[in-house]
Formats: sequence, structure tokens, C-alpha cells
Amino acid sequence: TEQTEGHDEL
Amino acid sequence: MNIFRLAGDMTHLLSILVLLLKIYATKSCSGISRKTQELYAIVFVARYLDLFTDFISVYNTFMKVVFIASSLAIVWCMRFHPMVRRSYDRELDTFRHYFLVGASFALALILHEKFTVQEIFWAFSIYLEAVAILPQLVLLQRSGNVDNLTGQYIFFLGAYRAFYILNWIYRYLTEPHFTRWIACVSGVVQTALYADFFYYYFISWKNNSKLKLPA
Repeated sequence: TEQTEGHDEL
Repeated sequence: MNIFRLAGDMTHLLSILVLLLKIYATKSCSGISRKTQELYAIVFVARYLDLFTDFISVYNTFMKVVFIASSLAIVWCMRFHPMVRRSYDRELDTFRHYFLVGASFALALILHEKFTVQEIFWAFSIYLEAVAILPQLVLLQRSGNVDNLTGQYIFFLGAYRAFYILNWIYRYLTEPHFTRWIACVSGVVQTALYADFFYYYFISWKNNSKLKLPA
């Protein structure tokens, strides 16, 4: 599965 | 951004404001674990190494700066403010927190999304945040009595974690490729640590009595 790029959560 | 994530960030922010209010208004940090606060400062500095490399949104950057600055300010007050530092419960705050740092870093070296400096520090910060509340819970357990602001501080911290779990469920259901095992599993562990505290918090709220933890 593909991963959302970067960490968008804090 | 969904409503659960926003509610989580806001309760997190609120918890920090409550803690700052307690320290500022009473010039006291009694009942607050300096070790937990130091761990949070490490967590935010380690996690937000991407502050200068990845831009996500103004909101994101602003919150990162607030979390780093407030956590460092709290540690500074507890260590160096002439009045605040005197109220620190040194003899109750004896949890060996360096073990948590070491274990979290070791785990981050084994379990991470990518083998890069930034990603290892990110995973390290996630693991460390999951257990960073432990010195605080141990301190409360030892002192037995919890003042109102300290109780609310921990309540909001726990609420922040609970909202993040709802946020992940929502994202899992609405985003096609949302699989974040490291953050989600650590987040569930972190929230579970608050279960006991929540139980006694609700009991005291229901009976309209002062929050007390069993020895």
C-alpha cells in the first residue's frame, strides 16, 4: 500500500 | 484536517495553557513531573526536525513552534524560575526517565518508516511520547492528592490522545491509503496509559468531589 508523503500530523 | 484531529490539537493546546496558567498564577509546579515535561521537550524537538525542510501549512508550522517553545518554557521555569523551582516535588519525581529515552531510541532504530536521520528521530519521538506521561502518573500516585489545574491538565492531555484515535479511524475510513502503524499503535498504547486516571477523574467528577488517586 502507498503511504501519504510526509508527516502531516502534529 | 478533520474535526477529530482539530479537537485533538485544541485539547492538546488547552492542556499546555492550563499547565502554564497553573505555573503562572500559583508560581508553583507542585504535582507536576519535571521529568515528564523534559521528555515532552525532547519529543517535540526530535519530531519537528522537519520544521525547516517540509512545509505543510501555516497552521502546522505555527503549532510546531508553539509546542516546542511552550515545552521548553515549562522546563525552564521548573528548573530556573526562583519561585517555581522551590515548589518542585523532587523527592516524589524519581522515575528513571532516561531509560524511556534509551528504550525509545533503540526501538526507533529497529522500527521506522525509512532509515534516515529525520525518520528515526520521528519514530523515536512517537515512541517517547507514548510513555512520557509515566513519570507524571507515578508522581500523582505517590502524592495521592491532585489539585484542580493539575487534574485538568492531565485530563486534556488524555482527551487529546482519544481524539487522535478517532481521527485515525476517520482517516482510515475516508482516505484510500491511510496506514500508519507506528503512529496508530503507539497512540493506542499512549491513550491506554490514561485509562486508570480517567476512571478516577470521572468518579470524582460524578461525585463532585476532589480528585484522589488510590495509593
